[in-house]
Amino acid sequence: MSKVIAIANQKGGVGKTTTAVNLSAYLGEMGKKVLVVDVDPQGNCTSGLGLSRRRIVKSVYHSLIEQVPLKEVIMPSGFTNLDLVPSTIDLAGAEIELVTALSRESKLRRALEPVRGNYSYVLIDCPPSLGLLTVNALTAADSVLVPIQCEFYALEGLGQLMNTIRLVQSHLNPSLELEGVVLTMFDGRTNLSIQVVEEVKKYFREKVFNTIIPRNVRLSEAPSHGLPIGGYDAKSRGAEVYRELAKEVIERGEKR
Amino acid sequence: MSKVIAIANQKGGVGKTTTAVNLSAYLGEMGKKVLVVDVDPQGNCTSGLGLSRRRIVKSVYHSLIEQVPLKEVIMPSGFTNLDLVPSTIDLAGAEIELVTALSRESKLRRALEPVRGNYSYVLIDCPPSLGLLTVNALTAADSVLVPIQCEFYALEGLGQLMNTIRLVQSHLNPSLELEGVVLTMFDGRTNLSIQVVEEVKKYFREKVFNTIIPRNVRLSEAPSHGLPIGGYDAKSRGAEVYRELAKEVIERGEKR
Ligand SMILES: Nc1ncnc2c1ncn2[C@@H]1O[C@H](COP(=O)(O)OP(=O)(O)OP(=O)(O)O)[C@@H](O)[C@H]1O
Ligand SMILES: Nc1ncnc2c1ncn2[C@@H]1O[C@H](COP(=O)(O)OP(=O)(O)OP(=O)(O)O)[C@@H](O)[C@H]1O
Ligand SMILES: [Mg+2]
Ligand SMILES: [Mg+2]
Repeated sequence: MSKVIAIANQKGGVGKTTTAVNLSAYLGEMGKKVLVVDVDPQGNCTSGLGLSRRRIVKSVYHSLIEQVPLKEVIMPSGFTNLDLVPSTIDLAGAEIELVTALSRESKLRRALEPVRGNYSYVLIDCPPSLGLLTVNALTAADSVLVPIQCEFYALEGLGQLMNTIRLVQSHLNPSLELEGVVLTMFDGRTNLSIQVVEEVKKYFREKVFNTIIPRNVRLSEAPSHGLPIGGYDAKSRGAEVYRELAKEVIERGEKR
Repeated sequence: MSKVIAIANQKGGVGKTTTAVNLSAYLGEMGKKVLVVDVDPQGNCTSGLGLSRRRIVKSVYHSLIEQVPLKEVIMPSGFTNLDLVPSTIDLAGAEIELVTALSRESKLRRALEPVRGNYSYVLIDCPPSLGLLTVNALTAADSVLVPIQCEFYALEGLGQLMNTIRLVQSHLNPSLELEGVVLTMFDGRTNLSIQVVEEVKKYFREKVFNTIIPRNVRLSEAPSHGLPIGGYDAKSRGAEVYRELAKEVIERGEKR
């Protein structure tokens, strides 16, 4: 039984990649077989796991645009139970190339079909936009996990994101659910953070994960070493909370 | 004599909107007539200046897609010498609508032609992507200002951004220059910030603005009040540095 979760929010810099890298690494450590798919042309998820984009020959671009089987693109990440579908700079042109392709929104879903059964979780890291790459991820996914930064601008875009999810549900993927909302970069010293948490809890209620991710400099240092937080500083607050989040994702999945 | 500056970086959350709002507001306070154009479908620049998107009837979308003259879309921001071309949610569909339009990359440049002479500066806030909205902004601009967050992932995307600028220079806008690079969210307590500053200075040399923007919570609180930092807390460190940046932008412009 495998679950495909898209990690999406068109607001930039809210912690999508940081969540994709660290959540997938901890799910792997807890014995789950995990595939993380990087559909962001920036490729931060790929480099956050320590892989140099220059070394990569085939990427998610080739599966989306040239129908190369995903099996040929998947590579080991080097971390326990964690495989990666890397992104490279080719992906930057994919959104325009997809516009005129047949069933352009379902390319990723079709590519994942033959391999998803090999994993308990497939996590998809999305770019900061609601274009065809994110729509492909939402069409391929069983659910969507939304990181929300504890800042004012991050609240603004939620309406648009929920609109897009509803559009995908009615036209492309009726079974798409909201996995939940994860509050990120929480800074208890500021009123702003506290106000955002209250707003988000009012709107999303039980869909808000109990685990709140605080601002923690170790989380932003880890990618420069190409390591998930557990490999960089397992005793840090950042590592603790992402371990808790992984447990909560597993528990919530079992309750359904 | 007017100068059009695009504020662009496809990495999300690096301070594009914060720079657009506060730099334009201070240039206005210093007696320059300024127009700020919000081409991000999220519309953070519009709401950061206190305008409610629901009240807005015509936006940049109508000028790009329906050729409505920009004069009919421009509205006063409520701040000294500062006008705004607002963004609304319609813009979310513009990228796909633009793909098949004639001379799709030059829509914004043509729309700005008749009005740019009324302003000393036109600043364009871009979304976190290198799609057709950002390409429109780069085609319309005389120069591009790149905010770079002092974090690892923010360094990664620079190559792609410079590639896109070069492509625009060779195919769409030969006179496009690099206005400069502004380092943002600098946190002197972390080695990471210091390393990023060194890397960026090595690569961009004299193109790096002397003014470095520190992380300052007042900057993230101001948008929730719909005010530029000068209106929210003029004595804060955030206000000081954006005032300094405005002076530096003016001085650099005069030296050329
Ligand atoms: N909890 C945290 N504490 C401190 N820094 C963080 C935290 N989460 C993420 N960061 C840092 O903040 C920046 C933005 O995070 P990240 O890149 O994961 O966001 P994103 O949503 O994937 O961005 P984009 O929209 O560009 O894809 C990164 O430099 C990252 O290292
Ligand atoms: N110097 C700063 N200190 C503290 N917070 C800041 C600073 N600059 C920006 N912020 C906050 O960080 C977040 C990201 O900044 P901003 O929205 O301006 O970036 P952006 O590049 O425009 O994002 P996007 O890619 O989504 O358009 C916002 O919540 C903003 O209020
Ligand atoms: Mg990311
Ligand atoms: Mg912005």
